[in-house]
Amino acid sequence: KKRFLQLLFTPRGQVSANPDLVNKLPKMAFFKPKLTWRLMGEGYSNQLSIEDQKHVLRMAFRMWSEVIPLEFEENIQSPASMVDIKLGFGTGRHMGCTRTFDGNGHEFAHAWQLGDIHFDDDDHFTTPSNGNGISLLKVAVHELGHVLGLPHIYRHGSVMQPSYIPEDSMSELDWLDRKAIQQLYGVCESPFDTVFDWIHREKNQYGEAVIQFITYFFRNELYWLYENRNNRTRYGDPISISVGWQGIPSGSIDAFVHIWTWTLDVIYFFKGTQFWRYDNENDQTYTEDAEGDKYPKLISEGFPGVQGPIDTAFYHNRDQNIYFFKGSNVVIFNVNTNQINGHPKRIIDVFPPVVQNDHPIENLNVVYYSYHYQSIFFFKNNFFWKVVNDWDKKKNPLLPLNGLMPKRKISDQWFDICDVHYSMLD
Amino acid sequence: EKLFHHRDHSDIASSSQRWARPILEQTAAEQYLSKYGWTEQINWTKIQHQKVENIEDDYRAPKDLLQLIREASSDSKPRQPQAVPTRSVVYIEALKQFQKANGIPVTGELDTATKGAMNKPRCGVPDKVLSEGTLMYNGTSDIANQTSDFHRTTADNNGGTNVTVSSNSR
Repeated sequence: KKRFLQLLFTPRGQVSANPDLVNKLPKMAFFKPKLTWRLMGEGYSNQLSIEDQKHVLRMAFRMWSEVIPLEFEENIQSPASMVDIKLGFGTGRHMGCTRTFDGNGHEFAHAWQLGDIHFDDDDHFTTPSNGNGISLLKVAVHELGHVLGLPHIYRHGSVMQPSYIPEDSMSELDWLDRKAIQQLYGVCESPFDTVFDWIHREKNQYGEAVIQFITYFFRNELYWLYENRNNRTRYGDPISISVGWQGIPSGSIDAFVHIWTWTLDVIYFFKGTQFWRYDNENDQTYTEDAEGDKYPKLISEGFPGVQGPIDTAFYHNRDQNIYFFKGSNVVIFNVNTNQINGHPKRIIDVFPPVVQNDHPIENLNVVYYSYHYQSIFFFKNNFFWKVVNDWDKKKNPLLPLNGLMPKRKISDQWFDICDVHYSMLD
Repeated sequence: EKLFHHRDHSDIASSSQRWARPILEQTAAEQYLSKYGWTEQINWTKIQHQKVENIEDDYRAPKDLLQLIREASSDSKPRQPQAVPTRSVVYIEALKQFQKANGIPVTGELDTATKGAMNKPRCGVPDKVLSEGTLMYNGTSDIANQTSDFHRTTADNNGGTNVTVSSNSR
């Protein structure tokens, strides 16, 4: 269950949003985790098909949902009074609104905080695929910003600029716009199932083999590609696992392991008592690999001495071992000898805390080696612990080998990995 | 049905017949600055809950755009013997604030650049809004001055590179 829901409904103090702002302006933001919306039947535009209108509006809602812990669902059945955000197109005096539209030009829309959005149908709105006219998507994103509590912002690049800037008609929410809305609604925080860097080889323009990595986060049925250099997810994510990863279970993946040695290049996904081998070339799981192994396969068969289900696992290329984590223990499996090294050990003994009493102890969600940070991270709930690496030891030789640094919030290092309502998934 | 109020359905007639009045002279500029909160903050929430009957209907009957521009241009020409409207301090100050916020030269005059900014398509929500007794920003965001403190590292020692180059389209 998402912990932030309890935080949002706490009357005072412990809110994930900026407490000063929320306490001073209690009516600036919605205090529900899910909002409903509807394009009113009497408010359809004369310029676009209903399908196009709804598609664009859905995308606009989704763009905000991708950066704050708020979901939006279209509601076409309940009484209108029960719908949180109603949208419509009108001209002149419209829909009982107190503000009259002025015809073609000037005002193209307006919105009421925590309320409805009206678009001036005298203005020429277009869909993202059509470059001529005013982008309905951009206007909708802007007006939704008002509904959610943002004012106009005079900053180049902000979606909340009052005037329409046609040059960047498909503008996304930049870093500062995200921070602005997150001051009202907080950031997304929810445990992950697995996180990994996908390594693959490609040839560059000169025909040279280049090794590249892509970072993925998995949670429930969704996954995100994370752009480390931009400190955000790929625009448009999350995506359903079943869409992007053919053959693996559609949700709640336990672990990802990529064994990469001079002689082995194998990718495994784990869930429950089974594991799957992934075919990188054909972008789907094997049903039977070249060695004749059929998948899915029992973990205990593929890794003698290891019993599924596991909490998580990762491959350490330094010692060529797979570390399987389960409960408070870790089992070390050597890929060369194909057997475990000794007995299960306590996680806290193999990876001791740097600061006393600051340790996940058991039931890890993720153990992840990041090529971007060149470090191993332990994830549990909304926190991570970094494993001491060589560079840390050089700075401070007193740090224990494989020690776990003090915990930090995942959302402070990997930003804006937010769920969206299932109805917004392709 | 598509809602209409006029017998001849002219209120839902073709959009090409209705044009917003361009802002070309001081009176229109004053109205603009007042409407969007530059002379005095607007209580947007109060406006939302006002009765429709109490609102002055300034929606204009269908007019040709060229006709509107001619009318506005003729208004801006000095008429003899009428005096040029005086400019209040409040208006000039509001105009300067508007010019500064829009990144155009702060002249206090309704010059070409200012007219251009005022005639751009824009959102109908006022720029300076009074909400629940507290001013919500003043046209510039304090957040714009924040610096992000996220950590960036390079990942070239392993010979690997992050393939995800920044993309502007989803």
